[in-house]
Amino acid sequence: EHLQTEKVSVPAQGRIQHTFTPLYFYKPELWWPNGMGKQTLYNVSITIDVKDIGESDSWTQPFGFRKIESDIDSGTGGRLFKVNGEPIFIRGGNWILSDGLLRLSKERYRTDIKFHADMNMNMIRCWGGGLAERPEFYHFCDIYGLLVWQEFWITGDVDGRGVPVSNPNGPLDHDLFLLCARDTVKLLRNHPSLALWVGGNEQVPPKDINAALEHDLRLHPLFNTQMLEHSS
Amino acid sequence: MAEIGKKTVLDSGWIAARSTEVGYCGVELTTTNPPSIGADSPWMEAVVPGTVLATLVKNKAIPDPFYGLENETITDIADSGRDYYTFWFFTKFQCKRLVNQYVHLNFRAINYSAEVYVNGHKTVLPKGMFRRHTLDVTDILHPEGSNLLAVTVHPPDHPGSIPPSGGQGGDHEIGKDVAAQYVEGWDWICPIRDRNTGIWDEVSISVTGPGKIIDPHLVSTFFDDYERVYLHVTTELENKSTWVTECSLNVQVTAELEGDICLV
Repeated sequence: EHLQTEKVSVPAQGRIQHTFTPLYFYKPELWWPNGMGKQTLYNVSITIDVKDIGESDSWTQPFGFRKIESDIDSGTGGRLFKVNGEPIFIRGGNWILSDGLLRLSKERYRTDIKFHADMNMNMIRCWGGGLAERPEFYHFCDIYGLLVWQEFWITGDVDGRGVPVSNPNGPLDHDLFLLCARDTVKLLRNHPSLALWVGGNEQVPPKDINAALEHDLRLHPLFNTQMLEHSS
Repeated sequence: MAEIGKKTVLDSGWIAARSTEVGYCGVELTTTNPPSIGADSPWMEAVVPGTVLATLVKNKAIPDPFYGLENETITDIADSGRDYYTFWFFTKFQCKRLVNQYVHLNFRAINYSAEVYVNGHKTVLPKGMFRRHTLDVTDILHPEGSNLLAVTVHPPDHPGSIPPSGGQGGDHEIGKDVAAQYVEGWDWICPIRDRNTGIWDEVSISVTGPGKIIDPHLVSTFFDDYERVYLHVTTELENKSTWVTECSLNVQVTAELEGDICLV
């Protein structure tokens, strides 16, 4: 029942956006962080067949059904996380990057990430002075159940709070920063381990960048409306 | 040869050379004067994906900066200037396309800007360490399938310099660019001499028909205490052809049971 085909027409040399009718699942296996349950992953594959030509492109992605929520606790001022409705005590590790010459391989990522899971951690925080981590990093966080807190490329020391104070308005090209941020979100957004996007380390990005990031990353309107009662 | 919808990763057979030591331009390198490694040649085996320093360490042109005080012996970009760490990367790739097929060359990340040459055709890649680049190379591939690719990679625009006292992020100049800031050094790491210049993430070739799937987005919503769940799938579609295409779009979700058995 989890196979759906829809007809679309794409104009010559054109580009469209298509949203499938939502696929319904009854009690699917959920994805859980390390120590809370299994990291069940489904294979989602999309193919496009062109009339009179045949298969034209395909795409696959391991996907985990999970709901991650986080809010600031009024009592402590700390951020409380919930996964699939269950509160989770965050045991997190700081992450800069795996190698200063960027010799990053699947084997290296698997080893690093599994090490964090073996240390009984359930979150890795990617510091803003390092990288937007790579799909292979997220893939192994998906497999070993490490939630990821991913910061964008702003740090207090370099952007307005360091000694001497420098770059109070962040990078010179704000449009370039937002273009890179949007492309990074598209690269990483389907990984179940991705838990939180954060503007920067110890610093709020410049107002225009921060406003654009908050707008682009706002909760999808879909989540503000209850789906109609599912037809039987 | 890449199948439809699959990508061929180009992660072997790369060579590199310092730009100031190469006498040919990108057009010549990818047509009449393809480079090769040799006794008097400035070209060396390259690490792609990787950085310029990774390639130099692999060829023992510099010591590994993370042993002892070796990093102190490596010239910092602030002292050498940006040209010293502006490098050519070159490789060959096979790709024979059929009728109604389209071929793209994909860079998942380059630091910081670059010019790409394929069989004598130049494309300038815009700046930014954290962005993907996709080039449609369909019409510039060689019919017999053997193609030449050269990329010249420039360091960040503001590599900055490291004050004698070091400190968090050196003189903070790197913050003017959209790039990793740790490379000027921090309290936990020494400065990276090339500021991580290079083709630092995956390079691939992908082949499609006229219909191309771009950046799908998967979102799940939950109701009735996680009993009723919906998967929302949105994708961009591009039609590479010059005629309207009628397409069937399929989405399939399979659960991998233990081992290789799939439940559909």
